[in-house]
Amino acid sequence: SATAQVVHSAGRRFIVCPVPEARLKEQ
Amino acid sequence: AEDTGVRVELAEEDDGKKDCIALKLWVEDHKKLKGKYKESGAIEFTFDLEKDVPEVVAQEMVESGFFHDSDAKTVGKSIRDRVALIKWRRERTVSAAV
Repeated sequence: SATAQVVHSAGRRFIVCPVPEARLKEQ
Repeated sequence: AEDTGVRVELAEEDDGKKDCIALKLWVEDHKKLKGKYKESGAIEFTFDLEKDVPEVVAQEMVESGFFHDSDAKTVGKSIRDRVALIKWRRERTVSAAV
């Protein structure tokens, strides 16, 4: 699955990924 | 922990040793957020249990465009609660071993 990456100016990397499937099934 | 509408979980198994752990955060109940958030999925990030401050990481998420400024406190609290639980579990594991 596709993921996107955002790097904050402080250097921290945020990776956007799918919400865990197990949680989706619960909703 | 209080239900903030924002879920934070471990993105990897905690070996109980590493200071830097991977966490995954996503919005479970958008009605609990005040501002608009970027509805793109879960956000995975690393968190240093010794050095990082949950509220600062939350602010970085705001500045990166994931959340509105008005929700920084909620996101920070969600991260803080999860980090506290991870630390508590680690302490309990150490105590049990002793």
